[in-house]
Amino acid sequence: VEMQNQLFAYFTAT
Amino acid sequence: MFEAKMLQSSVLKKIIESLKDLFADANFDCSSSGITLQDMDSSHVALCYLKLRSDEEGFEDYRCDRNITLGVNLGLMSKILKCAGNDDVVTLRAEDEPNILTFIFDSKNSERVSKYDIKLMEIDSELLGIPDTDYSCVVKMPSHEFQRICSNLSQLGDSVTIDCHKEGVDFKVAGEQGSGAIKLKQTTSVDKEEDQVTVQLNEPVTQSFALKFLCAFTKATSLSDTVNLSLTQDTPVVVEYPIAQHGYLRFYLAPKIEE
Repeated sequence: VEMQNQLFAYFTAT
Repeated sequence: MFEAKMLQSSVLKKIIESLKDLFADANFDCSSSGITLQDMDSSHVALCYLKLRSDEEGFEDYRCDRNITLGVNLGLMSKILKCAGNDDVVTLRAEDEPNILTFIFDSKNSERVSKYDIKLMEIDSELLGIPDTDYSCVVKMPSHEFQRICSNLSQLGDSVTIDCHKEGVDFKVAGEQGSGAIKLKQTTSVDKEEDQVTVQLNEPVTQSFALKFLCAFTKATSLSDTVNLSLTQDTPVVVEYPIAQHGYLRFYLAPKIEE
C-alpha cells in the first residue's frame, strides 16, 4: 500500500 | 519603511499565479537581503520557498529599513496583480509596522499610475528548517517538458515513479486502467542549453510522488525555461524554477512510501 508521508517526517519545525 | 520596485510585474504575477491554488495565505518575509516566502499546503505534504534577492537586477530600487513580515491572501494578491499591465513596473510599499501593503503600477510610458492597498493578515505559519544537502541526483530539463510529462502521466494514475540512473531518467505511472512510461535520455547534441536534459548522478534514485502536487508545481513553468529536480532516496524532491534577475522558486514534495 502506498502512503503519503508529511514533510514533518523529514524537516524539523524552526 | 519597505519599498521594492520590480521592473517586471509579469514576474510577480507568474509567481503568485503558480502559488495561489496550493497555498492560500502566505507570509512575505522582507529584509535588506531580499524577500522570502515559505509556506506549506494544508495537508503538509508540499512546501514552497521563494527567494527574491535585493541585489539582483530585477529590482530597480530596494529598501528595507527593518525586517517585516507581510501576511497576504494570495487569491487577493492575484486579483490586484491582474490590474497591472505585463510591462508595468510594480512597487511594493509598507511601513515598518504595517497593516497595509501598497501596490503601485507604473506603465512603461509613465502615462498611467495606479495604486492599490490591501489589508495584511496575521498568519500563523509553521516554518520548517530545510537543511542544505547534497542530493543523489539532479536532473535539469526544459520546464515545458516536465509540465508535459506530469500532465500526460496524470491521465492514468495518481502517482509517478521517478527513476534516475546513469543513462537518464524514467517517469512511470501505473493505474487501474493502464500504465505509461516516459524515458528521457541525457542530451549532448542539442544547441540551446535550455533544451538540454542533464543528469548529475551520485547514486541512482527510485522514488514515487503524488502527481496532483507535481502538476500544481508546473503552473510555474512560464517563470523559467528550465527546471531542476533534485532527488535523494527517501527524502522530499526539490522542484526548482530559477527566476532570471531575481532568484528562484522551489517546491518540496514528500515522497510516497510503501507500507
